[in-house]
Amino acid sequence: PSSEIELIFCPHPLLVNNQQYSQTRYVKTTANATVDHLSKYLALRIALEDSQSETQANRNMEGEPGATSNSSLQDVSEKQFTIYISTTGGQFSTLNGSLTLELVNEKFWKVCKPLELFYAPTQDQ
Amino acid sequence: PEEVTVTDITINSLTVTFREAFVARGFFRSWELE
Repeated sequence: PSSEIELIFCPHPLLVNNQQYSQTRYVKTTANATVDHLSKYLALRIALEDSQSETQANRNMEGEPGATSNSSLQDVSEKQFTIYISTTGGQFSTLNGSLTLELVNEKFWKVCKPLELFYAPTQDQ
Repeated sequence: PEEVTVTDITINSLTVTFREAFVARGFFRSWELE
C-alpha cells in the first residue's frame, strides 16, 4: 500500500483571478497519485461546485428547485488545469503530468510539511 | 473537520482516492504535531 501525502492546493497567485477560484484546498491522497490525477480531480471538483452554484442560483431566481445542467457540467469538467510548485526566488515550476506526488515531494519539497501546490487553468485552452 | 469529501479518480487503470476537507486542523496529521 502506498503512503499518504498531505497537500495544500492554492490558486496560482499570478495566473488566477481572485474572483475566479479563491479556495485553498486541503487534500490527502496516496503517494502513487500523479499530477494528472490531481489535475483531473481539480477539474471534477470545480465542475461540481460550479454546477451546484448554478443550481442554487436558479432556485433563488425561480423560487423553485432547479435542475443541474448536465451540459454545463460537461463543459466545465473538460477544463484542464496546470499544476505548479513554488521554487526558490519566488518562481513557479510547471509539474509534468506523469510525475507521482511521491516524486514531487522528494524532488521539490523535501520538508516535513504538507506539500504546497498551485493551480491555474491551462493556458492554451 | 466536520466534513470530508471523498473522490476516486482513475487514469490508465490506476485509481487513487482523494479526500478533501474545508479546514486543515483535525485533518492534517503533520499540522497537529506542530
